[in-house]
Amino acid sequence: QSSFTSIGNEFIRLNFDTNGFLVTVTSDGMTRIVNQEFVYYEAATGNNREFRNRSSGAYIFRPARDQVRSIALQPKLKIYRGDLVEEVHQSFNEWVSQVVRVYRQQRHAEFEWLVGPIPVDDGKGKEIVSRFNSDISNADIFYTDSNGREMIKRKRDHRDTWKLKLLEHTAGNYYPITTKIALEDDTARMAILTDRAQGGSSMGAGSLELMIHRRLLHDDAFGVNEALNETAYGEGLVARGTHYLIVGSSKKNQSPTTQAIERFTQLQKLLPAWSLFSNAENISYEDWR
Amino acid sequence: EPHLSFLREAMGVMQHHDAVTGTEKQAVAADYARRLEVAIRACATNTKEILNQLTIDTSRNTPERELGKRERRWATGPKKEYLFKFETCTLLNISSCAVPEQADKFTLTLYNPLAQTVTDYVRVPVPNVNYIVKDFDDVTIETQFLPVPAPVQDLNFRKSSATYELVFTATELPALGYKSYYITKTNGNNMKPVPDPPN
Repeated sequence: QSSFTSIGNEFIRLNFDTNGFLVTVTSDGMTRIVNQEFVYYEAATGNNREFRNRSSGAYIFRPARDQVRSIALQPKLKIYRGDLVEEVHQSFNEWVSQVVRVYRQQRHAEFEWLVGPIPVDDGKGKEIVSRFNSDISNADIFYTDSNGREMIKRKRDHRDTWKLKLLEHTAGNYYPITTKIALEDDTARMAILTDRAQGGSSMGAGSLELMIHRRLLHDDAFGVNEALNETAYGEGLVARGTHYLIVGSSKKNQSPTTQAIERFTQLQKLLPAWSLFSNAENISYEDWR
Repeated sequence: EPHLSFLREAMGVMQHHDAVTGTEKQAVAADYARRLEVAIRACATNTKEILNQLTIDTSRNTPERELGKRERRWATGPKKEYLFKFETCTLLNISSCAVPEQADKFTLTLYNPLAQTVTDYVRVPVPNVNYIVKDFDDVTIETQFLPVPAPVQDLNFRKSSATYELVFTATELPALGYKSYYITKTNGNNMKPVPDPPN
């Protein structure tokens, strides 16, 4: 019984353990292991002389090694509860934090991450990834969207039309995600919706990951002749965005199916209502009505 | 039309593979952002014109008999027509917006671009926790206040006086339609959000 707190509603409930990490998700009458963590790949620094020795840069994603580095072992938590929404504010370190929230009567959880300035005083570029690990037996198969529409079936270390020999194991398994990445087995399905195009993959059993920020120190010699090292106010850029997690049954004979929930959530999050503000200091409520 | 054409041209420039993939130089990326910001701001005029026209048409076309007893009392004499500014906030995604941060009374109009009715939650960045939200039917909407998470990295980069987010539910936004809410600062002293006691 390590889980010590949970947020959620009648449709989805997220359980966090004593270390402050998400550990399980309860949805559709089942509880599955789902944990979320921030990790990073160290960027490769090549001499750019021959093709195989290019640095990771604006045109290519090329980690120095396949192993990821962990960012924090025990995020600090603050939990806020109310009638409309419950939130867990996680602070991993001084440049990574996140708010996990579940609104009343909604079937998805929001992960609003805030990353940056990425420290590079060790002289190494870093590529930050949000990784969701589950106990779903997806048999190395996962699905990535094609421009927000059809889902393309992917299999790790495999291509359908030729015998693959991967020289860059991680980069060779990364795909463009415009709005959604998902995996399933015959009982459960996990999908993550993005609020912008990102690189993504499934680098392990039951695991999905999305690259949310990069800060690189070397040009990759593909033309721009500049390292991807965006700054603001003289520091590395701070990026903020949201992932939407949907976990549910993979059965197709229930209504609404998990895929239907994904589609409606995607439509509503990618084409949200426009907020237009007007100062009303000079008009009373009655007149306004 | 000139504003829309300007935005069309800016979006035309954004079809370049560098703009799509982010392989342009930093200075060029900054110029792309500048072009888009100027063009979107120029089209705010269009949004304002159209929404004002919509709101005036709605108020003109609501026949007296359809107004409830309460409205009839208020609908006396010639209707005053207000032109609202309907400002968009391009920094809402980092919890920053001038109108709710500075005004004691403001309206929020939500335009639903989908062809289906939508109910969603709204987050408005505000400097404190004393606000009430009313809809056009004189109903006070349930609200909740949450602190804007202010980790260290945010302090240097988010120039905003908003320390809380006002959350409420916008129910049944009509397809391709809008709904407005009237938000007022009160003298009350609502409870500030308090986190669970540490475990």
